[in-house]
Amino acid sequence: ESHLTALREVMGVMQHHDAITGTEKQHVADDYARMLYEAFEACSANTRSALNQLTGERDSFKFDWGYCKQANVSACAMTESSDNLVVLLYNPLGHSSNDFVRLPVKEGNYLVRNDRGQTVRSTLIPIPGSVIDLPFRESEATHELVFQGEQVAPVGYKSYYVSKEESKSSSSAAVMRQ
Amino acid sequence: EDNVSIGNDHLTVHFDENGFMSQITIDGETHPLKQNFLYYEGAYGNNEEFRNRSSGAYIFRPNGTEKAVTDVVEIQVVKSDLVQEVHQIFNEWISQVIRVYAGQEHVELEWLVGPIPIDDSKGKEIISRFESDIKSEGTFWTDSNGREMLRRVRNYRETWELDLVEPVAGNYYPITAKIAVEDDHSRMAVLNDRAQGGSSLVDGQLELMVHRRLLRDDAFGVGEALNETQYGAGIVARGKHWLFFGSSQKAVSPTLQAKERFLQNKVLLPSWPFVSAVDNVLTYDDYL
Repeated sequence: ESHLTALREVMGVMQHHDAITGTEKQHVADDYARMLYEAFEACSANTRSALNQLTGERDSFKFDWGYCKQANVSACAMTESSDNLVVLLYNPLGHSSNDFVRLPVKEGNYLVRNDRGQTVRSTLIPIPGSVIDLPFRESEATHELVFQGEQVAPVGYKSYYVSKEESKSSSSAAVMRQ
Repeated sequence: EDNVSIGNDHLTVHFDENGFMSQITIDGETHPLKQNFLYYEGAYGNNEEFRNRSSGAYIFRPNGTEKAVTDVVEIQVVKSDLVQEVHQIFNEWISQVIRVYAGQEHVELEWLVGPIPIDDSKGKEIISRFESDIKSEGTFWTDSNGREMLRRVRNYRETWELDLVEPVAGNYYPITAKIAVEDDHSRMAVLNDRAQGGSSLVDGQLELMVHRRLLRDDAFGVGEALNETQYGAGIVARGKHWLFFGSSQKAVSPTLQAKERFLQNKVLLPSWPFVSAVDNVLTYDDYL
């Protein structure tokens, strides 16, 4: 409850007219970013707990679920450095969704499988050079692994197992033309 | 030197010989549809009189008309079964990916703008502009904080005689979810992922302001120029626009507006992806 209240309080501050419109001084904007970050981090513990309860196998998940804060520069330390990942999609809408997922990864062959033992169609798309060359981006990801979530239930979730493979019979490489 | 196009079963987006988006084909009909990045230079005033304020955090006040950032765009085309993309480089500080996913009825544009250069000592306000042949007759629609669409008429206010001395800024409106134009045949709508200023300054056109960097305070109270920096350089912004183009006929079911509304829900409340590294912890069989 204290974690949730931290974010509630920050969201209260964010309703100030200067925060809404961006007419605050720069050091105030920086402070707003700090407050949001800390509250967001606190609530990640609640998110992890909720996910473990949703999946019903509380003891089997010994690892941390993460939502990458570097996604806006197509970077994620977890997806680009692990050979095996579980990706969970939570759909907050009141109707089913089939969003596409883009995971920053190194070049390679990846296999995406669902919870019914089926291979999910996926492809590797190069990250644009203008993103890779951003001076503050610290990432080894050169590509994004793209696949489509399949009819994720309203206010429900679906999970996928992503593994890096030796063979080339997994993710399809996109055809590129300059 | 071939004609470049990307698409799926529903639509095809065409590019001209200079790398700009130029046309869209939907239901067998091809319509002109250009997209480009342009910028306004921010006005510099002395801030002593109401009509002589600088462009700043509170007010958008361009100094004259817009300028295109380039005449030629460098492009790279990436095609796969799931998604087709054109990666565009407009200049050293503006690039964009235009993509069409399999089965989707919209076009996604992911723009990257910044750091906006100021070595010429001029503040700049960058826009993405879409040009179509829709005969909108001065009318366009903007959302009201994600809810109903409000009808806007260029150079006009409903409750008083308007003498507009700022023809660009005076026609700008807040866009928090969608802006659209239409005529009896066609409709074009652009959804955005954050609050932006937007307008339709010419019939058939839509524009959204994606980034701004200004060097003077506008004297409305903040006391600072809107000149954000990160790691010693101007800030870089990355975001998305989602473009719908199609028939404006209300007899078609579902209407384009209904599709836009569903997409608005999907893009503003997308699925949350959580990832977990399971090396040496969980095999696929364990996961099953």
